[in-house]
Amino acid sequence: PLVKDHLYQLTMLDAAYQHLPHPSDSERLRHYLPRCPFPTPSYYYQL
Amino acid sequence: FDDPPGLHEKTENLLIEWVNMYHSPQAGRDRTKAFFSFVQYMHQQGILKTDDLISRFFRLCTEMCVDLCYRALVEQNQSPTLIRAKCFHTLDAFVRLIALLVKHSGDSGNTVTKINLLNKILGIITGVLMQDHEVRGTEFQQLPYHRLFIMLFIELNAPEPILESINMQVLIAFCSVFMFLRPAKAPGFAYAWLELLSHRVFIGRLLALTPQQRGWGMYAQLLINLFRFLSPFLRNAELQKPTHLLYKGTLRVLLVLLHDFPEFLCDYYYAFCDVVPPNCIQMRNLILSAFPRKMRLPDPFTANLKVDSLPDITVEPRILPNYVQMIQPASFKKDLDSYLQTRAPITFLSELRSSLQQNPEPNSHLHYNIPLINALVLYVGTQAISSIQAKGQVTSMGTIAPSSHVDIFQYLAVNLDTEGRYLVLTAIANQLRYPNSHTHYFSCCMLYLFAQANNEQIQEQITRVLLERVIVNRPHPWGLLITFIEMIKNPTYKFWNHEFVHCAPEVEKMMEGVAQSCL
Amino acid sequence: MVTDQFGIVGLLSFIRAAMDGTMVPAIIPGIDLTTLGLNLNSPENLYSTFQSPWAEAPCRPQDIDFHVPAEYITNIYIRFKLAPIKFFRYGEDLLFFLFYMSGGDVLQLAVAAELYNRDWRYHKEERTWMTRAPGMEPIVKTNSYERGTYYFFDAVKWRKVAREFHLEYDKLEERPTLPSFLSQNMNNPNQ
Repeated sequence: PLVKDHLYQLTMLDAAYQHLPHPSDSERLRHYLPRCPFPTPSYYYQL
Repeated sequence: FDDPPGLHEKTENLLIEWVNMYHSPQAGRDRTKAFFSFVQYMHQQGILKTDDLISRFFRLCTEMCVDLCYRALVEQNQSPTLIRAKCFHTLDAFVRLIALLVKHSGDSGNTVTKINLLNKILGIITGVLMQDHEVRGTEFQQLPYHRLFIMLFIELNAPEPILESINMQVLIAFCSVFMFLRPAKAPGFAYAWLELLSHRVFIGRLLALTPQQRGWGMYAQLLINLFRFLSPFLRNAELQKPTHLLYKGTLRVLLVLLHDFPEFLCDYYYAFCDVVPPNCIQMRNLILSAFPRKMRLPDPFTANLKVDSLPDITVEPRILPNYVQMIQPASFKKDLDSYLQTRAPITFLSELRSSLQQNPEPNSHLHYNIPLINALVLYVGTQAISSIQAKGQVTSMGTIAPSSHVDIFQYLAVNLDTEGRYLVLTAIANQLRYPNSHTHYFSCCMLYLFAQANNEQIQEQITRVLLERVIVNRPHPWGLLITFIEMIKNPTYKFWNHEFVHCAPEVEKMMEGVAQSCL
Repeated sequence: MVTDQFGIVGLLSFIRAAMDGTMVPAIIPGIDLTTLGLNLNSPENLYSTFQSPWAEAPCRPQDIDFHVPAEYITNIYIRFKLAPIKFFRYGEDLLFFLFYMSGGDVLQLAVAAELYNRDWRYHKEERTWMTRAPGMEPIVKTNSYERGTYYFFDAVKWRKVAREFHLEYDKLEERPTLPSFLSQNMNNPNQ
């Protein structure tokens, strides 16, 4: 079983999991064509 | 505490002023002029009068930027893209202010003033983060701090002469901050933390661009913190989604390192294996699979591969850090050296077991000092190699024994319980990497222990330690494959005659499947 | 034999738990690392296009920032003079460029809708855009398929290529469904 400290870490990790970093968080702001991720069909080219 | 009256309003006004300047086209045309006039304004407001005021100013700015982000993040009717744009509008301006202040602090040649200021500001941001993390708990948001750190890092790594002259100190400053904010300390920041560590600019600076690999040690230490954090959750092997994602992200980063900087993994494999839990087989295999880029590995599946005659087999690999220091206490090391040289005192072996054991932590099944076992195994092996070479011999099944070194391995294999034996054999298997003198010696050692075992349980556990590494998904270290292939192929070892090979239909099928792949 | 977790039986019970789904197989048999979105055979460094530990693909070229002379950063001066993005104004070449460069982005979807408006259709199996060759009616036409000469957009050669093809209608993508904030703009060319 996890000790108290590890349980706390897991709780905090779970909370952070609800709002993960996004790649655009590390990129400069793009005003004209900002990155706007959207689930496109799997048969479209992704790369 | 006790901010001077009016400082909050002054700071807010200054920050608003700066953000407007940053985003105005006029300021963009002549950034330096705008910055210097702003610094004059700060002077007039008394902000730069004392060290204390400067610290409070940055603390208040950080808190204001963070508060703004929290307010934006709770807005429900806006897209994530717009929310982020709102947050970054102020954060990026603040980062630019910090970068300019650092760059222009003191004379152009005075690096100390610049780095002192940077360390102060990074410390302030870190302090605000930790307080926020503690106070808000599960409501803590990584975004503002992540943005501050990464954009500041990118700004301070621009290819400008002033910044190049302080680059090493800048890297040290950021690594110190990331060490402090390691996941065990700020678990709510863990995902952003790994994102920072794996950013292409950060990796590029620490591992590729800094001369003489001076960034490697710091990066290794950061990874060790990551493995340490994951360890208790991975030991349980039942991964919840958050830990599974962090684990998968770690594997991605390790794959990048394996592809781009295999020598880094080669150098620090020992330190990593000390903290990766024993059941994290694929992650460990990934680390152990690294080999120097200039090396061409012979195909381990080649029939009649003469490992003894490979030229690299006599080359000693580099290992960091100094694992010999891990053999403690000093009296134990002294007795160990004495035994290796003279096989005395006789009581050394019988006391060895208790030296390797420890009182288990609460709720932990681990009864052994794993770092000590790892250090002992590697040290004894390297001493054995030196001893063989000193006699003008080459390492082979015929020259590794008889020796005091193999005596120790045999004693441990025979007399430890199943857990201890498993850990010792794991420590030996951790040396089965690319062709080098350690891989060759420990491969011979493992096969010798199998052949000479007086007890089928020893052979079973040797098989277990090797098999678990072979059956996981790729990659597999070269030394592991050649040792396992030799064990199942060479009739000397009578591998297929053992009961444990046929103990269950799944085991038999697994063994045959692996053998078919290998042979 | 060893009967605890440190022998073959211990390993077997571990494997069984992974196989029957009572344990996430992240540890045994581990993850197929070739499915993590990294080109492990790449002759180039991976770190320079590494997007994120949670991303399934590397960076797109347009996402990688480089330090450029300050004079190149012109958006701040001209942003209010730039024409708004209206896909109906753009040529096919630009639309295809945006489609192939914007994987996983709403832009890809928006461009796909505009191509659909111009009678291009996306073939889900061929994974390519196609349209009827002008003036060339199908040789065979039924309720479920037709056969004739069509233009295919070859993204490798970057040109339209004509060829005969047996086209089954159910292999074509329907009109792309846009999120509401985008469809308002798309449906009114005057906006």
